[in-house]
Amino acid sequence: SSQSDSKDEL
Amino acid sequence: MNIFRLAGDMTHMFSVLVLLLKIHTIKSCAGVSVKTQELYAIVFATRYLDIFTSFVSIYNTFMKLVFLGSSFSIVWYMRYHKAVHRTYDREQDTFRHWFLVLSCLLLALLIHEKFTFLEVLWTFSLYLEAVAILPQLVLLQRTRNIDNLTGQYIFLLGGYRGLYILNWIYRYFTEPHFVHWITWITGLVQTLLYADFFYYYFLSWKNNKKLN
Repeated sequence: SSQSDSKDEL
Repeated sequence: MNIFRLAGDMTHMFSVLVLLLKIHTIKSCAGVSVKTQELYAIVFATRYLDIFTSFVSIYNTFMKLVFLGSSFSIVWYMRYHKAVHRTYDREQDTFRHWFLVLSCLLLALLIHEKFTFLEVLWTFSLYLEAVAILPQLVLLQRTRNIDNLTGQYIFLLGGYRGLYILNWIYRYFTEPHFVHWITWITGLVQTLLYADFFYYYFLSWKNNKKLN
């Protein structure tokens, strides 16, 4: 889960 | 989405629009490094490969298309539009940017969170974005002629990076488990490059004032 929610950024 | 992230994205979009406006209306890319623009095109092309695999929001998809479209348009203008290409500082813009691409690719192969194709390319795009402004800063130091629009472009890009750091601080305190070392460190390195540039930009501006 750690990396996935930073992928909602551009 | 918090206010810092939104303000950061808008600042980022304005920076690109300022540059496109300059190139499209004045038909000049004097002082603009095509190497930096090519690096950004590679950054967006490798980071947004997930446009086909994961959907976050219409906002995200729209912005990704804006950044992909604008970065490739700028490179196209500078390389292939005859009038614009004539104004390009070819002799001064000599930074060996493929060296940066290769180094960042190697680093992404060594340091990443997961060894998958998309993940390594995503990490590569973070490393490359951190240093993508270098050819532009070197070109500015060489030509020593910075027009208003090029100055605003770099100023807006720096603002975007600063706002993203505030966004991460905000998210760290409001969202549980929001920890992204690679994103943060590369983001910090990138912001420091801008801060260093602005520091010297401010110093030379102050000295010019004194001379007057």
